Amino acid sequence: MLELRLVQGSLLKKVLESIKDLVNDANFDFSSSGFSLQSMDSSHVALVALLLKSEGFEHYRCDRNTSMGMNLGNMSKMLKCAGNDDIITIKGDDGSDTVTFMFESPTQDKIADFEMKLMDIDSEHLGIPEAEYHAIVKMPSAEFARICKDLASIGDTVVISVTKEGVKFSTRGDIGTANIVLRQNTTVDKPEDATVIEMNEPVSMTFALRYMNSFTKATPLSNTVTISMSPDLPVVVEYKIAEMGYVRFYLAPKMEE
Amino acid sequence: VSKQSTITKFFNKV
Repeated sequence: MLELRLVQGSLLKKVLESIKDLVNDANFDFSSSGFSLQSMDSSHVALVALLLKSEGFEHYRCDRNTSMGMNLGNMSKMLKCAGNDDIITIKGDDGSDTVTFMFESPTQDKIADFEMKLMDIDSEHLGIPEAEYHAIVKMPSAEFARICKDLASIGDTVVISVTKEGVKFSTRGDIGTANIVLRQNTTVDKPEDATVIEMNEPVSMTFALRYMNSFTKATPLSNTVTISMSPDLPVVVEYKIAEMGYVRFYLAPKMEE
Repeated sequence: VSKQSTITKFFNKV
């Protein structure tokens, strides 16, 4: 028996919108502490890790650990049928080959249930090691999205360099080059507008902008984004989901031959 | 020339 009631149903809608274009289908792993998902894109260049903790749900019941394979495109189609103010409940029964999404309007005058077929997914689970990163940049998520979009109109890859001067995003393409430098800025009215650069050692890495732009679909989930880099590891682009968990995107770097 | 690496180069299966 599985029953999860999320009053802020729009969060789940936003989560799906942020990952459905990167990953076609994935296993959702439910346990008593919450649910998680880990999946690579089809080319194994990027990995998404999602965590939603049980504390964030108004009601959370998961009698035994269970894994449900879902097509994210189909799940997104169903969740799009929920209103932004709707309460969403996820229900499942042991051994069933379907999952039910129930949508309740805030005034309880409209109740809908959508039953979705589950699928068997043979996915490999990767161990993500704890790491000390050379540099961690926390910045407004809208600013990061703007930079990735702007640079993608010039080039295909971005070089992200962190020095004590700041963080530099650079690209080059047929029409020319672009460099955007952000300096640490903590003298802002609202903490979410700050750019905070923690640097243990300078780092410079190259990434495909196509993936970075895909990650920025998570922008509605959080006002801030955290970018963690070490030369020998995939970059981590993390959007925290208030008091519930996170969506983390890992992107393998482009490396010199 | 830089080449796109993959996640599995860095993270192992568990």
